[in-house]
Amino acid sequence: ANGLSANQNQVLCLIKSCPEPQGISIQELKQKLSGMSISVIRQVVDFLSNEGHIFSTIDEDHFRSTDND
Amino acid sequence: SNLTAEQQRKIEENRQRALARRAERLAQTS
Repeated sequence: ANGLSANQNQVLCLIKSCPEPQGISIQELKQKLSGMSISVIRQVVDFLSNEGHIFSTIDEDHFRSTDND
Repeated sequence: SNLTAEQQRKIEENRQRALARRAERLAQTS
């Protein structure tokens, strides 16, 4: 419905649900998405970042969503 | 976890940039 793939929605959903000010790390995403490889997660995160859905926080490994606060 | 003032500033800057990018993308597809 929002034009995103299943993988993209899954990653975006996890990023949105993280309440930490520094966001969620790639490693934490990997732990929660056991079926997805780090390289696929990185590709999805790059895409979501380019589209402005998410942004990096304290470093290039932590992400937050633009539309939750 | 406590963030420093500098980290908070950087996060807000990145957030604003992402919001601008999102608005740009939405404008392109409408």
